[in-house]
Amino acid sequence: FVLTPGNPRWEQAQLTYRIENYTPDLSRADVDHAIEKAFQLWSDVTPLTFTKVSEGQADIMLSFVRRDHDDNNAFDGPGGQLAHAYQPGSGIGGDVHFDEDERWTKDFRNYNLFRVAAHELGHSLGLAHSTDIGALMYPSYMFSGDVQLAQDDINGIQAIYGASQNPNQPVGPQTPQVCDSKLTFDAITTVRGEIMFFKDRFYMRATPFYPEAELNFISVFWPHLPNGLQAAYEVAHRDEVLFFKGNKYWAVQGQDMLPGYPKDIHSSFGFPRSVKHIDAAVSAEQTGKTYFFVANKYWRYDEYKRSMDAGYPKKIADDFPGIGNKVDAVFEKDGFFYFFHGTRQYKFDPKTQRILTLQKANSWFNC
Amino acid sequence: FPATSKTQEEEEEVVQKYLENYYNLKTGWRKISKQTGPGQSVEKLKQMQEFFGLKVTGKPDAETLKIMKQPRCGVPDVAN
Repeated sequence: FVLTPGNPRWEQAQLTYRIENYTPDLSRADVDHAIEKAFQLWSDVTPLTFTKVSEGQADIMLSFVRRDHDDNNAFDGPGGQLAHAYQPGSGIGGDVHFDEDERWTKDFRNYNLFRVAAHELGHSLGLAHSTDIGALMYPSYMFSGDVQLAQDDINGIQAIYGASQNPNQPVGPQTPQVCDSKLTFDAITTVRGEIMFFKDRFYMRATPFYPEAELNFISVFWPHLPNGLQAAYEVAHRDEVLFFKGNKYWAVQGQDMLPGYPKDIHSSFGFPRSVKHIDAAVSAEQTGKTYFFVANKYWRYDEYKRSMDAGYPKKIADDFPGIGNKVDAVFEKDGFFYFFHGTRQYKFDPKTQRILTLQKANSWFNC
Repeated sequence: FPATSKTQEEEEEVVQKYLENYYNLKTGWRKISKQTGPGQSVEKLKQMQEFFGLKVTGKPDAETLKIMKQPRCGVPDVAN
């Protein structure tokens, strides 16, 4: 996080705000609610309180304006700049301006007013932009379904105002660090020749553009997928990738969600009701056999017959000796299976049923 | 395929505007082009690439341009 240079802050904890005008894109009630929720995010983690007033000068004035609006910081029409805000202080200090040339929404469509307001209020309270892509105070617009303060945002605002009196201190999600030696994964799959690693709300992948690896929100590619995926695998001959969470799964083709999902793993694959979720899955491209790993057992499914093979489940330890009794994630590359459990990664040859190498989980990133 | 001169012109415009808006590049500095030599605008471009965790090349590569085209907050990334 970054504090605004000069460390401007509000000296009083009780602040007022006023919504000077309303966008026609949403009902007044929706605007009031979005702004109220945005203030609530910050008051939950600080001693600050925010009271809405309907007339006169408030500490934080919020308005919807377009192009040149007499503050020497003209907006630029649709896209580009969405909003801006001023650091704590009198007059224009703390004020928030939303660009009326944008479409303001209350869902995942561009641009979610709650999400943008939450960011701008960070500036109104004394925060500058954060380099943490998972933080609300990151400069570029990201909407990953839920709007919440990341731990980075909480650390920043509490550096200015201290913590709230709240007995149970809210904590926020941490953004994975691709070169953290303790990094573990929720799911991993190949996608059209690339390898994508999933953790919480994020994907990671090695690309030539980034020094270590690219990390971004899963919603950048698949806005309707849930966070915290548990398994994923690619069926190359159908050009499909399947994602699993709980007893549901989704299928995508490239960036397109396939229709009719989510579906249920029991009715689709024939898992017994006792299976509540899948730990990991991989489909062997050559044979069309998909391996589902659940606790210390695994099932094998035939992607051509679209049915589970007989004689399963079997014990993981019997047929994949050495990789342990639990799998977090697995993918196939060049005929080898790469199994992940905690920070360990096993390169396994399914033909000889032998482990070839043992590496750190994040060995695929240029750390 | 090599970008047409018009595309290149537009991209230079995007880079220039972005650095002026968010990295205090003084307006009117000579245009950034792929062949730009060292200068204030290259330093600002490196500052932006550093902020976003990109490879610090000082050149407006594809990933840098992709981030510059993303909708964002109008507040600068560095102290004004």
